[in-house]
Amino acid sequence: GLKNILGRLATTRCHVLIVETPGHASVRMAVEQDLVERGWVPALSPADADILCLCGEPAADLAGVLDRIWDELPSPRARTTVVAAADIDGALTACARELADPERQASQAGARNNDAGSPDSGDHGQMDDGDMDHGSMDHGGMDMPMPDGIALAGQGSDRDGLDLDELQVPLGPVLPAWPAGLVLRCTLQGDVVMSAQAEWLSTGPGAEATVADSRAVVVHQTDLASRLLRLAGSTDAAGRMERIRNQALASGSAAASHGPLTAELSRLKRSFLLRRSLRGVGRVGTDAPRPEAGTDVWDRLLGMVEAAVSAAAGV
Amino acid sequence: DAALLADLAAGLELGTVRLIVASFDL
Repeated sequence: GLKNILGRLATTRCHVLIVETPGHASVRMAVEQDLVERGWVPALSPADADILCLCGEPAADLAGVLDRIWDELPSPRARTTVVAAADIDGALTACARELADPERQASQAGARNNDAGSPDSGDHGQMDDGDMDHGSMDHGGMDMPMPDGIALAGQGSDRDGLDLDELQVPLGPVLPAWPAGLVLRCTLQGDVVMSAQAEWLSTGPGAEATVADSRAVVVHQTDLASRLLRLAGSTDAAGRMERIRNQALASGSAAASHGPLTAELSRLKRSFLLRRSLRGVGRVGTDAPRPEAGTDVWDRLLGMVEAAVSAAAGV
Repeated sequence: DAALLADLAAGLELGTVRLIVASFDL
């Protein structure tokens, strides 16, 4: 009885790691909306998550990544795949029930250790995933004296003339506020990206049919803006933007968003801190043959909100 | 596109790279 009560209490505020597969942004948004209604929270990493929620069936290359991520979720845990907005409520409720079921979790935890042969080797398997851990420990000036285990820099090649390890760190495909299916393979020296290569998993971007009605534009642009604001550390503004998005999704019309959006736009323009941190970042060269030519992150953020405002006004 | 992202990422920290990626409509 006690276990059941604790289980129920523990599932009142589940942390859900949402993984969007390419072409399923609308399902992801519907899940996010459902989480708000339940009072649950989106998880920022596998370690923080109780539930792994896939939006859309993943293709083979993404499925491999997802199995690794599933391994990183601490027990108790549950996993579900939703392909249509109508299934979300049932799927998440089933996950909560699974989380609160002590027998089921115990048998799952048992199966987990057996898979790895022994609990010990299971632990090692999990450590291997993070490429960061290894690189930073192994090499680093082995022939130099290492006071307190801290490697001294050798002579060499980074931008300060220091010989630093080159670490291969992939960004994506599963990160909060990250485009679905994008992997950016970065070569790091210290905390600086020396070079990067971008690639798309499976279907690539733009698999979803885009409907060019004004509500879809408002939803899309506010979605982009809220992710950017969240990454920029402006959590309150991101939350407000997300509420505008959810409202547009729920109400079925864009016109009602016009008032809140214009208020939000003028608030953004007055935000000194945000402007300071985004101005000049990621500036695209003026000679680039693209619509973003000559803009930086700040311009593009304002552009998203402005596009949403004019769509809501019916332009 | 891929080449542009790779170009913009060089010389920056990971957090900044994520900001830049988020600022595009991908």
